[in-house]
Amino acid sequence: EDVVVSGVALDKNQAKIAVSDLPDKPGSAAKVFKALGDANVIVDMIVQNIGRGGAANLTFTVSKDDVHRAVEAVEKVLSEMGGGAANYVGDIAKVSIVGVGMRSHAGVAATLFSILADHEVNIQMISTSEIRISVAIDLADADKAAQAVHDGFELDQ
Amino acid sequence: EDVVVSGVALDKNQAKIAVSDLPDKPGSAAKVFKALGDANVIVDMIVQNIGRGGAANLTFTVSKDDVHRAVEAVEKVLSEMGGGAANYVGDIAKVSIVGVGMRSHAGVAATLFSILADHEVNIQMISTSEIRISVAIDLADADKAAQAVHDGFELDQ
Ligand SMILES: C[C@@H](O)[C@H](N)C(=O)O
Ligand SMILES: C[C@@H](O)[C@H](N)C(=O)O
Repeated sequence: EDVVVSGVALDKNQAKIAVSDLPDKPGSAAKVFKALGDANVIVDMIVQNIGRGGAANLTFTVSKDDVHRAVEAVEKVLSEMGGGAANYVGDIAKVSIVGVGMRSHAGVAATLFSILADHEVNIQMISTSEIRISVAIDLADADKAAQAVHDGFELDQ
Repeated sequence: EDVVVSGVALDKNQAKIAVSDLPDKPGSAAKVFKALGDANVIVDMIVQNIGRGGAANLTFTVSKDDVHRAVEAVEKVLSEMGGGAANYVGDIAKVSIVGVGMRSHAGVAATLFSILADHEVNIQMISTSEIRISVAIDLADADKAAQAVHDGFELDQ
């Protein structure tokens, strides 16, 4: 597949919440997101990586207005589950490149990550799909990063 | 946005590679994926979650044929970087639900996670985008999970 990166998207209204020491067994993630759904929290990125010793960390982002409601809803369900902690980590910006054929190219990801590295932007989260690679970065780097990615992939205005 | 889950996708040909203790500073991810791109490895899911104490874990999936080439390429670049380790964790299946309006609904994610929990399927990785929620699960659970998700969202044949 030829890769065609057709655009850059930037969302500066997100906050990152980390759920740590979640029991790594069926049902845990369902309970956390049911609590968020019931609290009418709009969730954007959901990222879970490798678990260790029976516990997993799960990170998600919400719009800044929903942070306190989200943390409250998750802490309540975690105490019912008898494990884990939820923390508001900070405000992030989500920078995404969108296009076709992204999935099969480690090279496209490497290009995006190199552009960010050249501008001293640290990557906090990564989430990919067939047509999109998204990274969470410090909110303070948002505009610089979006401009650098836009120029780096030579996208039209 | 109304949520319309329009389909389930299943990929049973993936292997999971975990890169741990990656220096959590600009450039690390770029080096890892440049090495994979140079080795012509096709990467599917890339997931990075929260870092701790200056080190981050990053997980990615490749087609099973590429596992050894991928681990070799990453280990080589990690030794040049002076930190981190790469491990082939095992074979996984990727189950995805696709549709519009997914992003804003913690409820859709909760439904997917609950269906998996009801069938004793443990979630190993999660990655989301605006139109897709993907989970990595044990390869042995692939067909059971895909059928359960298909039925749970009442999708047509
Ligand atoms: C951590 C969480 O994802 C758990 N493995 C579950 O299946 O719900
Ligand atoms: C861990 C890795 O993502 C690092 N933070 C980077 O920016 O490359």
